[in-house]
Amino acid sequence: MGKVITITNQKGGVGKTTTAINLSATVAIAEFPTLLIDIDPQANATSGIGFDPRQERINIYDVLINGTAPHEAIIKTETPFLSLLPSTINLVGAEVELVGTEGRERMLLNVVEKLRNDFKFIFVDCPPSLGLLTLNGLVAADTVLIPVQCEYYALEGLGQLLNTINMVQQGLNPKLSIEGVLMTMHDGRLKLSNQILTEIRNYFGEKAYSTVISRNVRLSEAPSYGKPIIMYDAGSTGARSYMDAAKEFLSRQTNS
Amino acid sequence: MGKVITITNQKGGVGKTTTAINLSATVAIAEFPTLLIDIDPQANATSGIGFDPRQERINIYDVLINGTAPHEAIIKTETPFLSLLPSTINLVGAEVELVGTEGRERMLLNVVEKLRNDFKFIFVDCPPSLGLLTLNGLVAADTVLIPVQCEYYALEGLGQLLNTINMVQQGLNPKLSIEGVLMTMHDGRLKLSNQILTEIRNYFGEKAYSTVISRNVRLSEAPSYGKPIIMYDAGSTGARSYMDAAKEFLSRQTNS
Ligand SMILES: Nc1ncnc2c1ncn2[C@@H]1O[C@H](COP(=O)(O)OP(=O)(O)OP(=O)(O)O)[C@@H](O)[C@H]1O
Ligand SMILES: Nc1ncnc2c1ncn2[C@@H]1O[C@H](COP(=O)(O)OP(=O)(O)OP(=O)(O)O)[C@@H](O)[C@H]1O
Ligand SMILES: [Mg+2]
Ligand SMILES: [Mg+2]
Repeated sequence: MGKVITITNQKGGVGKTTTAINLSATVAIAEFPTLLIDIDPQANATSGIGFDPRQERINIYDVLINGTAPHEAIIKTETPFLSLLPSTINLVGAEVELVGTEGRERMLLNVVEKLRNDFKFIFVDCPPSLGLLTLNGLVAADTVLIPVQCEYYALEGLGQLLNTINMVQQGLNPKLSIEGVLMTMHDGRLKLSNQILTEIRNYFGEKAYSTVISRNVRLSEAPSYGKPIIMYDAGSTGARSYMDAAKEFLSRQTNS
Repeated sequence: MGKVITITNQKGGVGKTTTAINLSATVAIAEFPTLLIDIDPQANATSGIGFDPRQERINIYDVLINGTAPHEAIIKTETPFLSLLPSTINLVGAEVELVGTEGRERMLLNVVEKLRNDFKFIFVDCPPSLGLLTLNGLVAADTVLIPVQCEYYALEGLGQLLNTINMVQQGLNPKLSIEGVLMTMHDGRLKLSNQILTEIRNYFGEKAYSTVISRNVRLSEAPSYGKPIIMYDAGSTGARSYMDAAKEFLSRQTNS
């Protein structure tokens, strides 16, 4: 039975996609069959792992809205044991198109239920908002992983996100729990970066991952080659950060 | 007659709020009466300039949705000649609440029409999406300023943004034009950063601002003190970048 982990934070540019691609790829390399689902209309996870979102193909829009079988949209990536359910720019209209549709928050849930037997882990990348698509991600998830940038504004939005998670736990998905909080783009030389890290650790305690992803230019170069960091530059600081994060993620599975 | 400049880019974390606060503050310092309108439910521009978004006060939600007179919501900031129309977390529900409401794309337009005689420049900060709130920003605007981060994913979303701007020009706001494209978080030491800069300049030509905002930690520290960079550390690289950007913005007004 596969586990569904949704990666979300409505603050923009905090490393959701970078974490979705690199955590799923590094977990896959350890030979766990892994699926990455991209539900962001920007389709950055799709392009960052090497697939042009403008190319015609069966995608998440067809699966969520037209009822296409998910297996028809799933593509193997060049990373062993990692598959992708790609996004499309056309998803941007979904939020408005579906207003009033019965069960529109459970569309992704219905999809992942058909996939749990085929993958050990299913990661979901979300857009920077708390709208219908992110809500689908939270309703479909077993746990939610929250990337938090080591920046001032990153703290501001956490309250809103936790409220939304709480609302989903009360109603649409009572089993939802927090997988953890992963600090991203940390720069040990900056006072602000270390202050935010301390504040997050105090606030989230054991839920805050001890692994911290440091700022590393190789992580921002990798998507321009369509590769996860482990395939682009396995020796880089960025690859080591996500290897540590994958190890911690896997060890937290057996403990829980 | 005041000019309305909307600052937008649906890619998250590219420097929309940092540009909205610091460009408006630096233009205000030159003694142009300036208003900053925050239509992002994250309310980062509101908190970044020193006002707690959780505090009860008249805000953009009341003005847009309850029909409160905009002057009742406008507050003076500590920066001379700079006022703020604050946002609120409650705005997050607006997109769903207003579906089907006649003229919901023109709510902000109706507001700015009442303010044009009081301010020389009105800047609008948008959320990271192409939803109803950003659409309001584009319909209300004379011009749109596009911050672009010097990163790979930043290029990906520009096509979608230009399509949306084009759609608005065809229909709801034929006078809309592009104010310019401002490169942000540039790091001259990084090959990727310089590559993106060259690509943007080639693509946008004269519309690309010659001023480039370099990455500078003082810019990310300033919001934690609730101050624009010009008030937090006027001697910093970040302050000089935005002073250059303000000079270029003002010189482009007389030329156009
Ligand atoms: N640890 C890191 N070191 C250096 N650059 C990074 C790191 N993590 C992410 N980046 C870069 O920062 C930018 C933002 O990251 P990313 O796009 O993953 O964030 P996001 O939260 O998915 O953004 P959005 O809110 O638009 O979906 C990207 O250009 C990415 O390449
Ligand atoms: N030139 C810069 N140098 C260093 N840090 C910067 C710079 N510009 C912005 N930042 C920091 O980068 C982060 C993202 O910037 P900002 O919040 O302004 O982007 P945004 O586009 O408004 O994000 P969102 O999509 O969430 O609205 C913030 O923490 C900000 O302080
Ligand atoms: Mg993303
Ligand atoms: Mg912002």
